[in-house]
Amino acid sequence: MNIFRIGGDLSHLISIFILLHKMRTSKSCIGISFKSQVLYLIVYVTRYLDLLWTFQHSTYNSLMKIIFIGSSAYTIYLMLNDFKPTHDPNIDTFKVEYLIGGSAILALLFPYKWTTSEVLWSFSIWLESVAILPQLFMLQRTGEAETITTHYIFALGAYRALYIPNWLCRYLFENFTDPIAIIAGIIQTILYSDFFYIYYTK
Amino acid sequence: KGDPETHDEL
Repeated sequence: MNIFRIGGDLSHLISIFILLHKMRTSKSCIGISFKSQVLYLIVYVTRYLDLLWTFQHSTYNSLMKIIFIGSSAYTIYLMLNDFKPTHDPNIDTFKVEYLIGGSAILALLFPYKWTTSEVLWSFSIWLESVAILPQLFMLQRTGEAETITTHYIFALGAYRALYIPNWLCRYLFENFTDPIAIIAGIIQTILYSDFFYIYYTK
Repeated sequence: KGDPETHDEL
């Protein structure tokens, strides 16, 4: 495992910590897109189904998968229960049907294998690449975002951005390629790039 | 390595 992969995974963990910390300290979920959070839960559940049969392969991967599914479910639980009064569905209006539909079409057309787990894996990769759009859309509508929300989005974006040099290293040193993950990862990073630009220049 | 049945990334 190279430094970029570890950096990416740590960045992902940090983003989760920032999000939960923000909600717990402010006792609200203002500025957080519920739709994006639901999309992430769908992403993790459909991708990490393999926990059921690859659990023994890598303790590291398995632990991270459990953390990602668990924290994502917990975030949604908090938004639906403890902090529900602070969630405003009127500003969280992105049409996620198109994101889910588009990801499903891509997954069905170009999986590595036409098996349930491979199609779901591919679906999760495509869906992850666009899952931040409701959040970015909400940010654009409200104009001003809390600093902590921008830190969250930055850390989440940095995670997939760091996977790109990881894939380059793996291609050079391990002859590893994963075209679906790489193309989707590049799209994901491009979607964040405008945000990264604003983050750095603000 | 590279076997699509065993994705080793997150």
